[in-house]
Amino acid sequence: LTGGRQVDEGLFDELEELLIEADVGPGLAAELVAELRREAESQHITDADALRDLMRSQVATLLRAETGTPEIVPGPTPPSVLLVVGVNGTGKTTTIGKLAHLLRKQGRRVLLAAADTFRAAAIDQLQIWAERARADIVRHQEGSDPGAVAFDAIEAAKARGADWVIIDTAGRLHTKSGLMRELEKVQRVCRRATGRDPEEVLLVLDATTGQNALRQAEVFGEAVGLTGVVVAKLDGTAKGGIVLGIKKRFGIPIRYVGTGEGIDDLAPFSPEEFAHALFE
Amino acid sequence: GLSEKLSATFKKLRSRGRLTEADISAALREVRMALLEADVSFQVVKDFTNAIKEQALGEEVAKALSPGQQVVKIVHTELVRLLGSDATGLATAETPPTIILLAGLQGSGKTTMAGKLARMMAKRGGTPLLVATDTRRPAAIRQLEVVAEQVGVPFFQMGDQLEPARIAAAAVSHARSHNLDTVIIDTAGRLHTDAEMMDEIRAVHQAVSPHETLLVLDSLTGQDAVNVATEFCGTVDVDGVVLTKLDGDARGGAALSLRAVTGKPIKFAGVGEKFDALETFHPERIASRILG
Ligand SMILES: Nc1nc2c(ncn2[C@@H]2O[C@H](COP(=O)(O)OP(=O)(O)OP(=O)(O)O)[C@@H](O)[C@H]2O)c(=O)[nH]1
Ligand SMILES: Nc1nc2c(ncn2[C@@H]2O[C@H](COP(=O)(O)OP(=O)(O)OP(=O)(O)O)[C@@H](O)[C@H]2O)c(=O)[nH]1
Ligand SMILES: [Mg+2]
Ligand SMILES: [Mg+2]
Repeated sequence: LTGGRQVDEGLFDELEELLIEADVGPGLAAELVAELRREAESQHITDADALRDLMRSQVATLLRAETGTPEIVPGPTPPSVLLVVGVNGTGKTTTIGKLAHLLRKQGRRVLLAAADTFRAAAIDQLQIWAERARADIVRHQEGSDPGAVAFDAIEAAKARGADWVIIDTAGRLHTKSGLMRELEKVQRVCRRATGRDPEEVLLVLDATTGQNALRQAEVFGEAVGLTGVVVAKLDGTAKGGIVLGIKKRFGIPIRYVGTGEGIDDLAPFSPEEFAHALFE
Repeated sequence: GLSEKLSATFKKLRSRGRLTEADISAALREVRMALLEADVSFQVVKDFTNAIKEQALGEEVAKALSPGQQVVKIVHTELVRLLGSDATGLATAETPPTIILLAGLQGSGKTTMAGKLARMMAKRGGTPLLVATDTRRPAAIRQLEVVAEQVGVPFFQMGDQLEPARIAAAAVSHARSHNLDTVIIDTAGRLHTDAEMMDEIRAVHQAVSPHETLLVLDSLTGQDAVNVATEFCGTVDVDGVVLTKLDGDARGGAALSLRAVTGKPIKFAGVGEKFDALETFHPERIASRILG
């Protein structure tokens, strides 16, 4: 893209195109390039490589969380609760398996709650991840109440001294108000069981999703309050640029990225690495 | 939506009298913005706005009482034309069984779609067989088994230790010997950039020569739709596409991208999680959705 080039109009156009093709969205892409232009002018930048580095740092700054680490942080007393939510097929159940493994490697005791009581074999799928991650699991019958599963899981976690309870929920489109109310109910159950809000409510996004991800973040945020985002499937060709809009508009930190289907394919979010990959 | 934006644009312009080429460019910029926000891919948007520019510069818009509405009409008509397809039915074999192969990215909705297609066929009096060849995803075989139970059709699996191509071939023999008229092969989700997995689906395709290969694409997909569609169509003979999760509020621009880049017909729309949530694809509906 740049290699030894001089800065010209064409270069700004190319950068805008790159951002749009990364799912940053046309409005935000135009805004970022306008900001880049002003900054490049005030810094008298004429070399294309320097311009690209400036854009990278601009993106990284936008994505950087205000707090130190992107990783989830436990609450004052165990068990800490992590509620995982999102639309259908984004990678929630797989991400939970990876997170459980990550926490287990840190020496934490983890218990999984199979609160997707709707989709075919969802409980069996989580069971396999629990075995792989060496985590406990609480499960009910298919078709049972997700809130009841969450409650039992938290009670079991207290009894067994688990550090974290991770609650898997059914995928649901944010346009389905009945399903969003069900999710709010699961969160209320968590509050009743522990006397406080879940430590983390993570929205799992599919990196291939376009501008609809903004709607997802907005509606899930209104329903249960999001403390973080996980971008799964970043190992494909999709760049996941939608996180720029989410961070800018809602301020939700990006916590982890999923880079494959294996148990180790999860990494804490790095703004610099993400900004770098955006311009590859 | 685009209608309101164009009305506002033309209101400003019309007050100066006759429309100029620069005025039309302003209108086309609004169209471009609307399509990009609807997830139509960058290059397709460029080609699309170039294609309608001539009409936009024509007499119909210049003389229209409401030039904004006229431009919307041009855009809508062109969208429907591009999205519409010449072949919407599923292929059927001269001698059964008809073999249908489903392929696509992880989580796009293939296993659910397999169930929906099976249910549709069974309701018409057909005898579809659901075949599990996803040997990777935890509990994938069990998932399709439950789906088959829920829609009331026979199920075929050979565990997760054999090659998908071998399982698929055995399923076809099984269907023949049991006089089942259709074989629906569900496959593992895969990345178009994973060479090993693309070899795997190619091997399945070569082993059974499907009459119908369907790419299952999530309608929430953004700019990446072009990459996915191009690579899958380049690897196996894709006959048609199914768009899923259209019961959401994604604008669905991926539909236009995929039509423009591959020319493959969009055959079905997945509109819910239940197995009756399957519709034939309606180009006008998605055109309106893309326009916003
Ligand atoms: N390549 C890749 N695939 C992933 C990643 N994360 C999840 N997947 C795959 O995406 C598919 C869906 O994953 P799930 O974990 O079942 O997604 P989910 O959100 O729980 O799905 P529902 O519960 O049905 O809404 C599976 O095939 C996973 O293996 C990732 O980071 N990279
Ligand atoms: N709302 C809605 N959900 C759907 C639709 N189609 C599939 N789903 C859901 O999307 C999620 C993923 O569906 P699957 O059928 O497991 O997807 P898949 O392509 O087989 O996934 P992999 O095998 O992991 O690649 C599940 O939660 C389904 O219930 C649809 O049309 N609408
Ligand atoms: Mg799940
Ligand atoms: Mg599947």
